[in-house]
Amino acid sequence: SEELFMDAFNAINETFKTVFLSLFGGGRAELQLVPPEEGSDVLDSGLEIVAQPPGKKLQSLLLCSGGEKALIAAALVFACFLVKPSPFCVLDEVDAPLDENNVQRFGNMLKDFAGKTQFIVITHSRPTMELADALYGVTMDEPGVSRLVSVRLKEAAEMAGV
Amino acid sequence: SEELFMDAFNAINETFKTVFLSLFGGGRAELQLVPPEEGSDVLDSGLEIVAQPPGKKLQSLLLCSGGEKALIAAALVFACFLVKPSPFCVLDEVDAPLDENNVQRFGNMLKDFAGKTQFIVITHSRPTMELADALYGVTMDEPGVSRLVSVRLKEAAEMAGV
Amino acid sequence: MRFHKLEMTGFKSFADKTSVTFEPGLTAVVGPNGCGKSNISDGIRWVLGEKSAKNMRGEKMEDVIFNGTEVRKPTGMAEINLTLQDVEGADSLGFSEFKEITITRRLYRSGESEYLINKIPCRLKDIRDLLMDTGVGSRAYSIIEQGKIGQIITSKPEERRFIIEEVA
Amino acid sequence: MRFHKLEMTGFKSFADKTSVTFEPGLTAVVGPNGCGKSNISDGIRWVLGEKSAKNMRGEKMEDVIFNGTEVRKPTGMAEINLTLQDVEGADSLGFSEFKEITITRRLYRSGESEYLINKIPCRLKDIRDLLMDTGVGSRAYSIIEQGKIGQIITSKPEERRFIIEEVA
Ligand SMILES: Nc1ncnc2c1ncn2[C@@H]1O[C@H](COP(=O)(O)OP(=O)(O)OP(=O)(O)O)[C@@H](O)[C@H]1O
Ligand SMILES: Nc1ncnc2c1ncn2[C@@H]1O[C@H](COP(=O)(O)OP(=O)(O)OP(=O)(O)O)[C@@H](O)[C@H]1O
Ligand SMILES: [Mg+2]
Ligand SMILES: [Mg+2]
Repeated sequence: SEELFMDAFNAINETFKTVFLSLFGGGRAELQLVPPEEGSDVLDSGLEIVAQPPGKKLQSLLLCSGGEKALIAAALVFACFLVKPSPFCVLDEVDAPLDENNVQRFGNMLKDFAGKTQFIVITHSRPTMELADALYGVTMDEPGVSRLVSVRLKEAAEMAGV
Repeated sequence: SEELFMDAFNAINETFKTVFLSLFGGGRAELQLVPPEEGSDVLDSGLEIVAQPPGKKLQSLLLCSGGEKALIAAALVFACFLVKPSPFCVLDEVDAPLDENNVQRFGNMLKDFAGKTQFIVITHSRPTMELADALYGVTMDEPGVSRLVSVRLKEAAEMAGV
Repeated sequence: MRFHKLEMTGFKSFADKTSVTFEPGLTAVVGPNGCGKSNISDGIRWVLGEKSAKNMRGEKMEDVIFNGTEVRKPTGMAEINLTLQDVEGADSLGFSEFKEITITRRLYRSGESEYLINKIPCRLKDIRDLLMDTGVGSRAYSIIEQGKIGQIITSKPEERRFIIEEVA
Repeated sequence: MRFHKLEMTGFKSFADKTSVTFEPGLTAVVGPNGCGKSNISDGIRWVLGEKSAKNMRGEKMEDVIFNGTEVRKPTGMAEINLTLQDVEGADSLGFSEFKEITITRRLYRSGESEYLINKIPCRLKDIRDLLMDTGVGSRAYSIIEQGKIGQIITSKPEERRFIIEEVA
């Protein structure tokens, strides 16, 4: 099982590097396995993430901004999907901390993946709605009771107010 | 000091009720003091928040949505300012989880308070920018180095892409 | 394997029977604050076998049953049906000849729960086994809750290890 | 009392001397991800006497000093000046006749820090006392960090008590 673990780690690390590059449009990132103590089992090690947004120095994840953290996390999730595709994925307002450029890059990547994986994306942002194959609006016309209506882009944008 | 504590609690509770009403446009809310054990000191009790968005039943805070939680927290912060005004307040993307209607109500409330308190608001949302008395854009033209420029609304909206 | 339809009755704010048909590709869900969007994501997590009330944003599992409004009474049961299509490799339960499988989960106010596959009562373990074979497997990185996207980054290194383990 | 100007040099991503003039009312700060908006809010928290590196999103306090880029060297010091106007009741340090007070905080790579009020060296305690008198006081609910607005609601009841204590 140690072999399986290392194979998975190496595969995810390779894809994480390329996914990071296309989401950030530059810079570099990698995953590192950190054994808790010297000589302990690789299966017990922690996963360290090292990320360097374009033009910046290598820095601790703590110093990253809200949007940068969301984008790094998205890169990791997408990397896992590339190695072990999941038939579906639900993303609940993952694009909320992103600025316009990053929402576009994120949306384009979603589109690339939407061939293999079904995505259900809850969003307030217009660029993400525009990419959808199907759009649903949730309303509470009767207070406290949710209803679902299938909407067109124009109505969806009105519901979200964008 | 027990007297001071209770005075503060009662004052905040009264204002919290009215602020909640204008932020949510209905419903009701209140604060409750919960002693940790029977008969213990009031100064050791916890603060419970009870909120009922318009048209809904009274429910635990856990069941509230992301936007509802942000709005309840904002109501509590504003209530504290009414009782003990602070000369300044910094809000970092507090409007991110809010939909269009709630961003408007939140912005209007900020405007009401901006008479007594100076607000510094970091935001991506256009309605909040439109209310500002002064607008600053932060850029990183030189990668990794931040600069500040004073901008007009049109430029600010472009920087945030809205 | 792909999701075809989700049908919720009496689950959280979905008091009346409500169904969502999923398309291949990208389905977007929009709406104002508090209208019930995240409840849909909770519904998917629940029908796939979620055991923790905390992950359902509640204190006890009964919190998922429609609790009433100012004018409606609470219901006695929550039910969700999830229909999957093109299911490969579902041999473990002898469903391989079906191209369409419907998973059902019910919870009554009494605390009793029922699980069904294509209307045949089964155990939660059977649903989990079925999902394991079809690659839907664990949901660690397939359902990202609201506000939690940054948590993968800010958690401790040993907590992040599970991501590799899921894939291995 | 009101904020007039914030001047940052070598603080986080503000390598060169950068100043922000605050207006009465509402000042909005905008810009793309990672450009340095939240660093301004960290700067205000820092010059007002923040002691915890964790609240500055770092591991050690030296993390606030500009760390260099691919083409610039790290600086040796971080400095922030905050100018306050119409300060009432600042008698504790004999500043009551000044209508304008500038608070300065510096940190050197060596770990040494300096605090000044109107260019006169003082201790951190003096700055805290000055702020107490002017009502800027504690910052528990005056600085809401990014992503933390919901935390007031999701924390435990005894953790929320501090809000009442601040006001009392
Ligand atoms: N068991 C239940 N019975 C009735 N209503 C419920 C139940 N559980 C949750 N709710 C309702 O669901 C609402 C929250 O819905 P949800 O979290 O899906 O909102 P949302 O659309 O995601 O909003 P946001 O945009 O703010 O994130 C709550 O206001 C609550 O009233
Ligand atoms: N000591 C330091 N030296 C140099 N750069 C630093 C230092 N500390 C933080 N930074 C930089 O500041 C950036 C983060 O800035 P900040 O958190 O203010 O972004 P932001 O504008 O709030 O973005 P978002 O919209 O994503 O929240 C990081 O990318 C990091 O490179
Ligand atoms: Mg939600
Ligand atoms: Mg920020």
